[in-house]
Amino acid sequence: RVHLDYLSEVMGVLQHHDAITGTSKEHVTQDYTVQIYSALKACSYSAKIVLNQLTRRQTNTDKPPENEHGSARYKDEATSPEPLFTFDFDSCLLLNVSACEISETRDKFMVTVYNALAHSVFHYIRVPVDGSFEYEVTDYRSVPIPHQIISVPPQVTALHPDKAAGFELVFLATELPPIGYKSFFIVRKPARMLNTPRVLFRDIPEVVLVANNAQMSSDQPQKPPRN
Amino acid sequence: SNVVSIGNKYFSVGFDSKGFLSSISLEDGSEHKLSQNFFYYEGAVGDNRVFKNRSSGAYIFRPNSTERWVTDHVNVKVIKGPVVEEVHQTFNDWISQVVRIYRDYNYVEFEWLVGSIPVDDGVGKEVVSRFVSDIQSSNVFYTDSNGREMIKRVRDHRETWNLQLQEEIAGNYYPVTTNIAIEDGQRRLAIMNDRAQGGSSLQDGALELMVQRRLLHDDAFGVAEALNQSYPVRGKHFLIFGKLDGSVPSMAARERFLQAEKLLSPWLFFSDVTSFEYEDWR
Repeated sequence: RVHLDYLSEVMGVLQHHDAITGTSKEHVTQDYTVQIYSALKACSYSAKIVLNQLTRRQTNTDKPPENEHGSARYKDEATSPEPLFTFDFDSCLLLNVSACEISETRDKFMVTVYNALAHSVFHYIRVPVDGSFEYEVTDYRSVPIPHQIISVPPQVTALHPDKAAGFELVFLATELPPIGYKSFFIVRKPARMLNTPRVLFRDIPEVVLVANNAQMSSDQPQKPPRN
Repeated sequence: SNVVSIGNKYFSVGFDSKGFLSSISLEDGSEHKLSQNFFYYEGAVGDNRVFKNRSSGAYIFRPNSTERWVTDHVNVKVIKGPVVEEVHQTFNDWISQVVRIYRDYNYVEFEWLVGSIPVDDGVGKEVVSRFVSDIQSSNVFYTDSNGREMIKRVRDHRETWNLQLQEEIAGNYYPVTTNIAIEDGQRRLAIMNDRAQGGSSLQDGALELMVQRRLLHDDAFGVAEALNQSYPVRGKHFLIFGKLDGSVPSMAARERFLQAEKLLSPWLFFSDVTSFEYEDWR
């Protein structure tokens, strides 16, 4: 809450007409940048904690006890069973210049795509990668996602020569649920290791993860979202 | 020296032998003229003592009526693949662009990179991307109102008084938060942007958006500094072109959905899962 308030306050400051139109003095503009950057980092930190708590709940195999209102929730997150696994969710603030430290340097990484719209969308995802590798993109049903590795113009990589690897991995994220998200598992490999046989779990029904109730259900057939 | 084209099942765009965008072909087989280029206005310079001597600056856009094309030949690199087709254009040392068509999108994406704008010649520059079509727009164009309804604009005209423009370029510029469009009853061309910019239609069939400016003089409206930083800027324009009759979904619907998807585009989060096997993660 404190971090959200901080971001709200900074956004309030940046509603000033000089901040919007670019008619503030240079050092004031630079201060606006510092303020919004630090507020975003603070909220990013908070979001990481919230998302990890969400992950912790969703990956628990034990059903949490219901409270007096009937909602399933642990009274104290610290007393909940240990999660099967946890990981951080990080924003890459240099995506606008095709640079991201995680996607360019890790052998395995996950991309989570959050759709803030109230209707389902499909969206082409562009992820900065190291062009000297091949990649596999897989969704949660073990379905390989067609993708393409494409070079970034040298004029763009020149903006951050020490950070941008110069390539982007492009794939289509289909049926992003309204106000919900999907994740993709991406592995980089030398070319000879690709196309190894893998068991496919195509019979697993679509799972829609919705942020506001954070439930994961796959028992019942899912109705397609209405657009 | 070859003419190239990129496209998908909805349409394709062609580039001439000089590397400029030159045409767009729709799925019904019809081909239409459509070109795009960058140019810049030179900023007016004055002592700011009287109105006619006002400099172009942070508050006002005031070109000295000089319009300069940045190049007559574009270096081009063409990339085609199963997901996206791209043409990488290099206009000069400080302007480049990627024209991009994804396999399942029914619009053209222009990702421009402008800067650092050189001012070694002592001239402030206001860089514009201009699209020219053969649409007979009859002095009329449309700009959005803070992302809401489209407002009709008539060149060299105001609704409530007789206008005599002293500055025919700046006087026809309007704020474009998300969308600027022209149409002629049969076809419609809309350019959507990823940030608020100034834009206009200074001749029938043409649309332009200002993407970057670097000026050497203050305009004496209060900031007391020239807009003279050498930042490179990267952004996107989205072009939708189609027929007004029988288009499903309608042009208006296509623009409205694209507007929402770009203003509230998906957020990406990255996680290091190096220590996990896929099956565990799944």
